Amino acid sequence: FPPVPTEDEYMD
Amino acid sequence: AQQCNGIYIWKIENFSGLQRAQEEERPVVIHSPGFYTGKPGYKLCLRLHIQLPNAQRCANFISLFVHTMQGEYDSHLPWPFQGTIRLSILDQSEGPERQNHEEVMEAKPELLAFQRPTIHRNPKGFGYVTFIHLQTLKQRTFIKDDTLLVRCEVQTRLDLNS
Repeated sequence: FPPVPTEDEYMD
Repeated sequence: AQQCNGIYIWKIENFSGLQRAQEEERPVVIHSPGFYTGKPGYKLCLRLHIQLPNAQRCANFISLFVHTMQGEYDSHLPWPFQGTIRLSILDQSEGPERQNHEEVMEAKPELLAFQRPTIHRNPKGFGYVTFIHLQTLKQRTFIKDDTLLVRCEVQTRLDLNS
């Protein structure tokens, strides 16, 4: 199945 | 970096150096330069991870996310961002059977990732934890001259209205 996009937090 | 009709190509050089770091279990996270979806347009950037061999559920995957950034046109643009984003890792082989690895995603305006950024780069990104597996990279010429090409093609609601 194609991957599902998700929200993802990243701070330097 | 300005655009040609909403397409941005991110050249990631010395890719073997990143793979070596990952094999040595050192976290690999890189960000592209900011780029505009048009003139006027939204300012975005990409974030790429090479997940470690011992990562839960996403070991040895490349993760790929889009972040909104504070841009010079922000006060003239509709927010939240709405549109379609196509992310691709380009097959750099010659010939007709060339086949990029790509995913298309619709922006979800209710997410924080698509709200107008209040700092340099929106901490919330949107994209794929498991975009492509490192083994899959070997199946085609995705890496050429130790360089990986990531393409981001953005079709904003703005373009559709104009």
